[in-house]
Amino acid sequence: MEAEVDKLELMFQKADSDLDYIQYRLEYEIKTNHPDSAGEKNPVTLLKELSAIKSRYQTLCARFKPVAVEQKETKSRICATLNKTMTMIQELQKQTDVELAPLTEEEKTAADYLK
Amino acid sequence: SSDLERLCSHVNEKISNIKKTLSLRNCGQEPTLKSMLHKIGDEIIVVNELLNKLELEIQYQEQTNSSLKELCESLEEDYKDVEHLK
Amino acid sequence: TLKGDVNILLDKARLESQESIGFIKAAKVMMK
Repeated sequence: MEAEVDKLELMFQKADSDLDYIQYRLEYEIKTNHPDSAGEKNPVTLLKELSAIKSRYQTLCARFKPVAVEQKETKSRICATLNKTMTMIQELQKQTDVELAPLTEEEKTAADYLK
Repeated sequence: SSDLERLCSHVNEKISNIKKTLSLRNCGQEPTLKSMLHKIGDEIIVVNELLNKLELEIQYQEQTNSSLKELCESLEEDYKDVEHLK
Repeated sequence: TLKGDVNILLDKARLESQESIGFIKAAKVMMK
């Protein structure tokens, strides 16, 4: 039984290396028949470049998503902190009867923007 | 069976790559396909430039993230001050 | 297409950046 398994394994390995060799010879033939020149790239080079830009896009996507999520979280934390600070200042204002100047236009716009 | 399935997909992937390369074999010779190759080459350059811009934008986003965090920390300090005042 | 996807993500990233700039400005005004 074990001998059969070893034999099968060898066959798979041979098939695998045969496939690699076929791919290598094909690419070599295309590169030879169609060498890269300044303006012209051969199909194999283009195929490799295509898969390179696809994987680069995937990498940038994976990098962008957590940054965007983190940004949203930080913004909501800022808003929450600002709100509770403003509430507390208003409470202080009541307790101390100190009149604070009303919000300027700029501050109103900013408050609206943050809301 | 999962090993066998993995082995199978491994071999199939190699076969499909060979088929793809075979289909490209004559591509470089025929004028119409040659111009298509040329277009693809140009498109790859354009997409690479877009990806460069995207990478810069993501770097900028990462910097913005850190300044937002700094802002958040100083706001929380302010809040503590007001709380202390109260 | 890949080019279309990259353009969409690029536009989205730019929009988020602009929003963040506005947000930071507004927060700094409120902090003052």
